Amino acid sequence: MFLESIEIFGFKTFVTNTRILLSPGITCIVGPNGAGKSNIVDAVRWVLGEQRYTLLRATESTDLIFSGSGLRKPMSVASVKLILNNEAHTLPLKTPRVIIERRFYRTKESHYYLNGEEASLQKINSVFHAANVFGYTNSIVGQGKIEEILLSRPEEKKSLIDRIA
Amino acid sequence: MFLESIEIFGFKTFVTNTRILLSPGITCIVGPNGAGKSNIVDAVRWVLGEQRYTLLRATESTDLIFSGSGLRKPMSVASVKLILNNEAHTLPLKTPRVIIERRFYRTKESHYYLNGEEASLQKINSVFHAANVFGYTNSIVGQGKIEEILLSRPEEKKSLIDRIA
Amino acid sequence: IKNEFEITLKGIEKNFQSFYEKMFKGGKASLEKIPDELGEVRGIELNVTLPGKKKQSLHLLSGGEKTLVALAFLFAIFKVKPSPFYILDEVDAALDEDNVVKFGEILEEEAEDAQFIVITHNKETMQRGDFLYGITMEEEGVSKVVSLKLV
Amino acid sequence: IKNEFEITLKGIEKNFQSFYEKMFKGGKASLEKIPDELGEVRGIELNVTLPGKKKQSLHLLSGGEKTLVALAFLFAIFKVKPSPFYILDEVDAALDEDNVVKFGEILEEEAEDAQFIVITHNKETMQRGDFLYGITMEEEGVSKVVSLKLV
Ligand SMILES: Nc1ncnc2c1ncn2[C@@H]1O[C@H](COP(=O)(O)OP(=O)(O)OP(=O)(O)O)[C@@H](O)[C@H]1O
Ligand SMILES: Nc1ncnc2c1ncn2[C@@H]1O[C@H](COP(=O)(O)OP(=O)(O)OP(=O)(O)O)[C@@H](O)[C@H]1O
Ligand SMILES: [Mg+2]
Ligand SMILES: [Mg+2]
Repeated sequence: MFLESIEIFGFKTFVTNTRILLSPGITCIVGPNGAGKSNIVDAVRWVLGEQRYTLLRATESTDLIFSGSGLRKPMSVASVKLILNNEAHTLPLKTPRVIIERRFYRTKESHYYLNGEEASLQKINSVFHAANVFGYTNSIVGQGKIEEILLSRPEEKKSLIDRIA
Repeated sequence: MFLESIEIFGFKTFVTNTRILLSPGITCIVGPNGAGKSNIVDAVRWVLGEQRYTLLRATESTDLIFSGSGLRKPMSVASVKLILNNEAHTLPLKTPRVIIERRFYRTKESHYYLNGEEASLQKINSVFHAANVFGYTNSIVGQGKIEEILLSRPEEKKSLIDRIA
Repeated sequence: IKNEFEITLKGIEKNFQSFYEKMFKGGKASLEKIPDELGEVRGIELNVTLPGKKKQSLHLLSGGEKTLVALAFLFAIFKVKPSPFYILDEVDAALDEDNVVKFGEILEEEAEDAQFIVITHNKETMQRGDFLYGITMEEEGVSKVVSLKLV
Repeated sequence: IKNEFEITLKGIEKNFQSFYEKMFKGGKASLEKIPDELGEVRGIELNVTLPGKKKQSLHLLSGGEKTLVALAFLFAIFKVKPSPFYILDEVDAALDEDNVVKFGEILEEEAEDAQFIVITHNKETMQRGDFLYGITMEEEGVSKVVSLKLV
């Protein structure tokens, strides 16, 4: 089970469908300030189910959809897909690839899709569980956040370890 | 009036008397992690009168004195000097150079010296005032602190501007 | 008293806009008065619109964008209430190559009227120094200062 | 339940010490149980002694030292509870040249068992990527992704 690619469309600064193919090892993302690198991180957090807008650098849900530029109108929907390789059959589906998509409309309608069909959050979470994608916020270290783990109080470190145990 | 040099002795990792001559323009300080660069910043904050130990990355006053290493014993006193050039006679003293020193002993005795003679905090502050060294925390941006000014609440920005006005 | 505040605010805003223009090619910046229920000024907020983008809350900016906006505001304050020296500790940490150059150019300009002590790991910023000091720890736990010649 | 916690804690500590040793040449690290008034475990704190220095509160460490200790702890957690992929956004910002190399070597080792997505401005870290993507904004406000070849 590995993450093959991420597709981002309409989310923050990703206006056209953007596909990022991932290495089985290290994939580096570089570029100028403000280009959209951390927006990719936000996109992955979001498709994994993050609901806290502060962690997505947004004040309200509609901040996640492309809000327009000098040359383009705002978009009406944001979509982020994770394409998981399932050739080892560790996920509870028969397909060699499993596509999880989260979509959010400016009307505030929100949907999850599994291999193209609408799915409940419960079903989506069972796939994440089988993929060992737990407490995703542990495996994602946001920009400027690396020191946070040190500065957290001993109680917080204990509860982190409790969740792991 | 300009800052000619800083002398640090016994403060944090500065075991031997260390003099840093300053350019009238830009002085760059470089070196490996943990070498002592930010400790120089703490030293200047401290000699300017900083009392909040959190801003000096210390939990108690004695944290400011060299606490010993594998090869050396702890020291008993910390001293930081600012040597101000007064050839333009803008400071309330007749000497071409004015030396302000702050000393702190492990016994918790604390003294200020002006051109080598013990001086009251009031006298020291009048020299800083004449030197336009106000609200020093504005002119010193600590490591990792550049974003703080943005994230401060509007009330805090207003009170900052009040103090400047 | 209110007049002092207004004059100072105008001065900071003017300088904030001027530094903002140097940092971003385009876009707008301003200082906004936040009123309380009586119409008095309760707070001041920074308003920025990045070139080609819409006005957004400061929280939505990228790491490097936040650094540049913060530096523009700080330098504006330095202009309005000058100090003989400033100390900047690794303020360039989040900047890309081009923005490090912009920061360095602004530093050189402002250093004509004031002293700057700049701590950095960045090779480009190091070049801006008239004096360069290396701090090392030859002996464990003990800082040593070495004066370095710029090549 | 308590046994689960103890086993997990031991595992994290062992890995924390092993990563700590890779990052610092020497010194000691451990995880300390902080008891409450009943003697129960109320919290866990990281104890580190840097080579040649005395044990100090984490707050007194330098910027780069804090990053290395935080990374050692995080990687220890990754080892004990593996995830298929990890995302690190500019975690190398405070590191000097030598520590960026150390970080990169650890990354390469850990990437044998898991995927890493690493955002960086650092040229040394960029070399570690098997795949390299450049994100640019040719058109204002719109991100564009370009696949870059490593030379
Ligand atoms: N909904 C949205 N619509 C349009 N633009 C957006 C939206 N949300 C965020 N942005 C823009 O995205 C930019 C931030 O991008 P991001 O944080 O990914 O940059 P980055 O590449 O990580 O840069 P840095 O190197 O400075 O960290 C900001 O300029 C912000 O205005
Ligand atoms: N009183 C003290 N006695 C001895 N060592 C001390 C004392 N106070 C702080 N230190 C040590 O000083 C070091 C921190 O130095 P400093 O913050 O100046 O590093 P730096 O050069 O700024 O590094 P970085 O590039 O990582 O920011 C720490 O390792 C700390 O243990
Ligand atoms: Mg970023
Ligand atoms: Mg430092």
